[in-house]
Amino acid sequence: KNAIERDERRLTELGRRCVEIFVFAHIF
Amino acid sequence: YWDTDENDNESGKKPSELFGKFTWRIEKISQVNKRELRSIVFEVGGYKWYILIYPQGCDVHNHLSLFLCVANPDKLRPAVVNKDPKKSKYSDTLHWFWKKEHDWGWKKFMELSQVLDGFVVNDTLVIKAQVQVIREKKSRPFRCFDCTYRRELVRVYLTSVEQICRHSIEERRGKLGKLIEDKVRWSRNHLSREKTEVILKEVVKQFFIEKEVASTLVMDSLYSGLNMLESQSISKKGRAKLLDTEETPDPMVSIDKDMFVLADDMLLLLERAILEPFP
Repeated sequence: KNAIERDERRLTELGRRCVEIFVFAHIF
Repeated sequence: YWDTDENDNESGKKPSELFGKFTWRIEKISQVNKRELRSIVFEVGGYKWYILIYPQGCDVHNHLSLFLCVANPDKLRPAVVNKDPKKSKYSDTLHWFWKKEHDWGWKKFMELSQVLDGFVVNDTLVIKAQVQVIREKKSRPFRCFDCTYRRELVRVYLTSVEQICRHSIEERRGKLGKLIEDKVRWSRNHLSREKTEVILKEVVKQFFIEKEVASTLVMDSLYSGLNMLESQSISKKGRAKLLDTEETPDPMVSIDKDMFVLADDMLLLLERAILEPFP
């Protein structure tokens, strides 16, 4: 179960970083 | 950051109504001498579908070819079921179906020798399709609706999602890196917000419409990442909860109504965006 939760967090964090970098790339 | 039907307040069908499964049992498979076999028609998300297989391959040798067929915009996920569930073969893809391209699948879905190794039992082959119909909304990532299937995708595709995200982030970092050298040009209050819809359209275009990637899981990752940013913007409780289990960097971007807003001083954030390790 811990491994699944870790994967889930990783997936969410990856998605968040992608959205953030798109905001930066757009604004700048 | 993974929500359910209850908090999906968009109009139209509920997520659970857009997802469906179909199992096709092909008995006496060894006696089949037709070039192609069609399943019966089944319905998911208001569309009719059928599976098409070529037991001896479609223009290829030694492979089972497998396609999902329909006539409207959708996404598909077929799988062949092994007697050992851990060995079942899963293949996931996104596809925009249209009039002239109403089928989508894999010519080399599986080698024939592999088909005989546990997939054909008592001369019966079982094929399972899981179909998710995507609402046409270009300014929002979408999620994978079925929890079990999503877990299977994470097991199979997480590494490739990482590679895709890394490539995308590093490409943009490279461009931002050139900007940061020109510090005088930037001030705190200029160019610090943009409509969420404008940016999310770019995100969806990059990962879905331009077909740089064809996996549900990338879109699902973006969906939950966006939910995380929203939660962190609305309430600090969400963040505190996350920190209980793992240290996560502060968000660089917050969401204010329908705008993305930079969460700190522009140059500090720019440094972070470029230098912070890949998650």
